[in-house]
Amino acid sequence: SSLFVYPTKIIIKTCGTTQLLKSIRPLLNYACDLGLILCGCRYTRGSFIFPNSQPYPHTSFREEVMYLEESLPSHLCYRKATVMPSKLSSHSWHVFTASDDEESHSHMPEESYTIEVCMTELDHVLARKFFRRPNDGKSGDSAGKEMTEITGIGEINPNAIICDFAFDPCGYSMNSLDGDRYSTIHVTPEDGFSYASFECVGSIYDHRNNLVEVLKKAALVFRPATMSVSITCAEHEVWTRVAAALEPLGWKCRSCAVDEFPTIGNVIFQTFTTRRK
Amino acid sequence: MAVSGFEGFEKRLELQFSGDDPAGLGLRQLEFESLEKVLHAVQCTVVSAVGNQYFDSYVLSE
Repeated sequence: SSLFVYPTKIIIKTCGTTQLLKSIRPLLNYACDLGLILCGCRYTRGSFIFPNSQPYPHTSFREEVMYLEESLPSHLCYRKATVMPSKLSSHSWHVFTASDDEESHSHMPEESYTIEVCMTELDHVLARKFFRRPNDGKSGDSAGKEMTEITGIGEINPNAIICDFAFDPCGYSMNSLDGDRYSTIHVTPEDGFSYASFECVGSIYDHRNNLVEVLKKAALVFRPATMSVSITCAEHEVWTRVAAALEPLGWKCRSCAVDEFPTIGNVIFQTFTTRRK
Repeated sequence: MAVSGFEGFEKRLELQFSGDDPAGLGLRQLEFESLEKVLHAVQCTVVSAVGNQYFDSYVLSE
């Protein structure tokens, strides 16, 4: 799980049975003490593998939306909640946004995008690299650094500062910082419910191959049988580069859905599976 | 698929704020203790942290 704190933005991403939405009220109180006013909220997630294990308010998307509606101040009056479908019943994308301004792009630079990748059924050999050796005597930081190196994660963006951690007996989390941009990776490597996520931010004005190269590198660290890619961006064009990056490597695009949200622009949700599937 | 196991799929929340802050630090002024209280509500803790001139990043348990 990860937390990013910018002067006027906070991003929290948590897995397991954490009750993420319960952070909203205390965060709003602390921000208010600093003279900051909430102007936008975005909540996203994929489909849980074990939905029945989730505690309130994450028992269903409907419950989550109700909790969000009650927790957010009334001036965030432009609200939208959608489940974006895919051809894979286990991969849907849940999106809730709220804003104080109907105008698109007012809180997000028009050129910036966020990519959230969810990968399941990781390659067994590659997933083994995220298990620690029993009694390795290492700290989580030290074991994390080793995983970053041996898996090739450190090469995804060689210019970034990396903060990594290996859990015991298995699992890995990494945040990277490159100027004002973050990226993050989280891995649950156990057979039967293996999962990895990759998330980064970028600009449509970056060198055209940046997105393609980063996505390729991240996908090849895990070689998942199935992955979903969600892009939040003011304009549509970025998503065409995703299939161009992944199809030559053996993943086939199975579905693509697009929806528009107040302030943040478009969310494009694509799913991919290996051709053998 | 396993009957039960660790849920990898994350929930992601992004909150955007506005306001006048001459120093420009905004939310970065929050005491670590305050962040810990927020994370306590979520049921996780900080295991590692690093920051640069633009933002602070924390790796969390779970």
